[in-house]
Amino acid sequence: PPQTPVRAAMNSIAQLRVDLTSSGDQPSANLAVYFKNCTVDPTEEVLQRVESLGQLFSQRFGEAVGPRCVGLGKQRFTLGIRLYYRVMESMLKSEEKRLSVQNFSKLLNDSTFHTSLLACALEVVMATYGGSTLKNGGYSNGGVPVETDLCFPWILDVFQLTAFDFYKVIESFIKAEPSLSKDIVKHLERCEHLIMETIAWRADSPLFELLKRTREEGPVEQAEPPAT
Amino acid sequence: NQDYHFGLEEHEGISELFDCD
Repeated sequence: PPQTPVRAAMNSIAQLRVDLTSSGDQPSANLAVYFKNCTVDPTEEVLQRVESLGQLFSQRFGEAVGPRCVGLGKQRFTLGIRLYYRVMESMLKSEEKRLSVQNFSKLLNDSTFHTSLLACALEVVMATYGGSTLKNGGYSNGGVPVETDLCFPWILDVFQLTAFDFYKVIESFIKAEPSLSKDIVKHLERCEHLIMETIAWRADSPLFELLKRTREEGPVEQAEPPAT
Repeated sequence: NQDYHFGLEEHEGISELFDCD
């Protein structure tokens, strides 16, 4: 049958569900070992954060799409959680190999890291569901916005996350999850560009404070003169 | 993922990006 935008989106959603069948919505045994190896065990905080962000996500999803769709929001959040745990485990395996350490206490007790990683996983899920509506401009025949309201940078607002922190996880996320489709990788790349070109330079961005601090500490190396 | 422009160096990873060594 001919490939239509709706069929393409349905195939992508089916593929995502298949990819995540083997992943649970709880930390895997391997991930639990990484948590236990930490100086401060982050397990409880991780589970509590997932619970509270799940409630927040479903509530905001319902507000954006309609109160009858809260259940749909929960389903998407569950897929996001599976991807979040799966990517976290893969990232830690690479870090263990690269750094030859098993104690990731600082990283795994960093709330911003977890929130950014979960936001990225949810962005992948939302972009997979929103694929068909994005391509036709995001409007149904009646001119009512569909799904686009839920696409990036919506998730940053829901989780009160700065674009700068979200940006940090994108590349490692793509490296850690080789099953991501070409379209999703392109979508994440577009998010990166949007952050770099616009969002990271908004007045409330933490980037200005970081730049100021770097300047006060003195330049580490001489910058090259700008090219024409 | 081969179309993605990877920018991180070999010695950089998520730990460095969140300031933990």
